[in-house]
Amino acid sequence: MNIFRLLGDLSHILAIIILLLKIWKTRSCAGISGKSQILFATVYTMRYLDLVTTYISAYNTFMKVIFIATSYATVFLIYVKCKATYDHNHDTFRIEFLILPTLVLALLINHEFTIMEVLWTFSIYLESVAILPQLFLVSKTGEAESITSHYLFALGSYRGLYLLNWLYRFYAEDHYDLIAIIAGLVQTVLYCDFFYLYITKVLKGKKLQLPA
Amino acid sequence: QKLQAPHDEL
Repeated sequence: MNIFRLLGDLSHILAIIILLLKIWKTRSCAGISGKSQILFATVYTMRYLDLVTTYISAYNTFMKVIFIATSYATVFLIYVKCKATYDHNHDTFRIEFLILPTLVLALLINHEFTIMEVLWTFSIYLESVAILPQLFLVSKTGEAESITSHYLFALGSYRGLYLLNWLYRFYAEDHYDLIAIIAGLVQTVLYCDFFYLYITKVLKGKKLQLPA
Repeated sequence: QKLQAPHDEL
């Protein structure tokens, strides 16, 4: 564990808490893509199957359980509890266009052709693009509430911090995992446009509004 | 390359 990974994990958990609190407090999931949240719940389920086979540390187990539980809670809030406020007219990204290619890629490019390893790889590839329905929704409506922007910023920072973690581990521990690194790079790049708008607008107190 | 098996990151 190094500082970058810890900060990355904290930023990841912060993003999830921001989103859950926003929906819970306002009893509204307007502006939130339920499809992205379904993809994230899929990602954690596929990746953390090793909870039952491999013990790494108490921290690792605790965080995995939290990620799985909170991702399902978020999906439940959007599709059941706050269903009336769900923006389904704008949340129209076809997730099969993300699921199928990442699944095929995971079958083709993986560390080892076993069920657990292919599913782990699938989760890594799928996570890298899972935010696209959310970014698509924001681009369709042309704006995002500040709280949604904070959520996206925390979520984008998480993989960015992991990139620093991987750089650190490469030099300090002679350890690297190309699948995670390349997917993490793709994931971080997808947020770049948003990061720019967040820094130039949201941090100056303005609402995130896309140029017409 | 040292394989990440088990995967120790989140």
